[in-house]
Amino acid sequence: MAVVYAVVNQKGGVGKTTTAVNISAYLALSGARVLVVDTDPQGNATSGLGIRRSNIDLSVYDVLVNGRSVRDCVMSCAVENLDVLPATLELAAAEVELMPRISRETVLRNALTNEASNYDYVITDAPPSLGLLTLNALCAADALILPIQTEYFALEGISHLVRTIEMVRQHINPQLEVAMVILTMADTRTKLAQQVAEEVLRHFNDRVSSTQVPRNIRLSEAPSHGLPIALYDPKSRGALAYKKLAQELLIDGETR
Amino acid sequence: MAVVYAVVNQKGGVGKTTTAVNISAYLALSGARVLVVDTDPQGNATSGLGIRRSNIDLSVYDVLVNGRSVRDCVMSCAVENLDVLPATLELAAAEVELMPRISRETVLRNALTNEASNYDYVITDAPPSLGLLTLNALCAADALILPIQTEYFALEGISHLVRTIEMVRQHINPQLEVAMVILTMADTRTKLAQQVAEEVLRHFNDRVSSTQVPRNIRLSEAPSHGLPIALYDPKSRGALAYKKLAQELLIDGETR
Ligand SMILES: Nc1ncnc2c1ncn2[C@@H]1O[C@H](COP(=O)(O)OP(=O)(O)OP(=O)(O)O)[C@@H](O)[C@H]1O
Ligand SMILES: Nc1ncnc2c1ncn2[C@@H]1O[C@H](COP(=O)(O)OP(=O)(O)OP(=O)(O)O)[C@@H](O)[C@H]1O
Ligand SMILES: [Mg+2]
Ligand SMILES: [Mg+2]
Repeated sequence: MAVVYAVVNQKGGVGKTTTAVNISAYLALSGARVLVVDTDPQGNATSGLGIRRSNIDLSVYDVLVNGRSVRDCVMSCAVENLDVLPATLELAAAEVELMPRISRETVLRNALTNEASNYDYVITDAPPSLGLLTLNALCAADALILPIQTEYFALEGISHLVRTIEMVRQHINPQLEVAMVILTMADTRTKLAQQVAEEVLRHFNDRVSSTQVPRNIRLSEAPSHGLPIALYDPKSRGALAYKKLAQELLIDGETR
Repeated sequence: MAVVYAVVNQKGGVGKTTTAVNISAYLALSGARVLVVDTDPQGNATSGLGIRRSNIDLSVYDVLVNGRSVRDCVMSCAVENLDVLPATLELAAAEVELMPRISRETVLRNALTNEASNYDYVITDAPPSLGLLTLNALCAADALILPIQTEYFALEGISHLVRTIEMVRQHINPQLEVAMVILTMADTRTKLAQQVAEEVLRHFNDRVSSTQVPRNIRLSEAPSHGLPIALYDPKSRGALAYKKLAQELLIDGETR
């Protein structure tokens, strides 16, 4: 049975995709069978793993809107043991198309239930909003990974995020919890980063990983080569951070 | 008659709010009467200009959903000549509530028409998506400001953004054009930033401002004090860049 994690935060540009792609790659390289589900119409997780838009036939849109099975739509990628349920631009229309459906928030969860035996881990990358695509990711998840950038605006959005998670827990997915909070693009020398880190610790205490992801240009270069950092520059500071985070997630996964 | 600019890009964290807040502040300090419209439920432009959530009575939600006038809802802020139409979390519900309305894309445009004589410039900050709130910003605008982060993922979203702008131009707002493209968080030393800059120039040629905004920690510190950079650290590299960009926008504004 797969453990399903969703990487969510409605604040934009905080490292959701970078976290989803790189933790997934290290999990797969350690031997686990992993599926990355890209629920962002931008399709950054899809291209970050080297899948070109022109090669995509069926996508997550077909699963959510046209009732196709996950198995029909997944693609392999640059990493062994790692499959991707790709996103394309047409996914942008899914929010409107799903809106009138009965239990529109649980379409993804139902689709993944049939696939659970094929994977050990499912990691979902969500878009920067709290709309229907992110709600589907929250409802399908067993637990959450929250990347939080060590910046003031990123801090502001936490209470909104926590409230939404609470709402999903009460109405649809009672077991949902925050598995890991990751401080991203952390420059520990700045006062702002320290202040944000302290505030995040107050909110989430022991769920905040002691492994912070430093700002590291190699992380932002890797996607232009369609590779996770594990294959692009495994000795970089960014790679070492995500390798450690993947190991921490393996430990969390065993408790689920 | 006010010139209305919208700051848009569906990619998250590229500097939309930082651009909207800081250009607006310099325009206001130069003597122009400016209104910032915050259409992002995160409300970062609102808090970035020092307005606390607890002080907000009526907001952009009331304009869009409850038919209140802009004049009833605007608030003054830390900068003279600068008013803010604030955003609150309840704005997140506006996308769903506006969905069934006739000409739901032009609600903001109609509301601003009555206000146009009170301001010289209206600057709208959009959320990281291409949903109904961003569509309202696009339909209300005379011209667009596109912040583009010099990163690979930010590049990927350009074609999607351009296609959406084209659609709005064809169906709803025929005069809409891109006034200015700004390269943000630009670290000119990295090869990636140079590659992205070249690609952006290929797409937008003379609309790309020669003023790039460097990565500058003071820009990300200013919002935690509720101040635009012009009041927080006017001699910083970030301040000088936005001051220049505001001057360039004044020249563009005179042509409209
Ligand atoms: N630790 C890091 N160091 C340097 N650059 C990073 C780091 N993490 C992410 N980036 C870069 O910062 C940008 C934002 O990261 P990313 O796209 O992963 O965030 P996101 O939260 O998924 O954004 P969105 O909200 O648009 O989905 C990307 O260009 C990415 O390559
Ligand atoms: N030139 C810069 N140098 C350093 N930090 C910056 C710069 N521009 C923006 N920032 C910081 O980067 C983060 C992202 O910027 P900002 O919030 O303005 O982007 P956005 O596009 O409005 O994000 P969203 O998509 O969530 O609305 C913020 O924490 C901001 O303070
Ligand atoms: Mg992303
Ligand atoms: Mg913003």
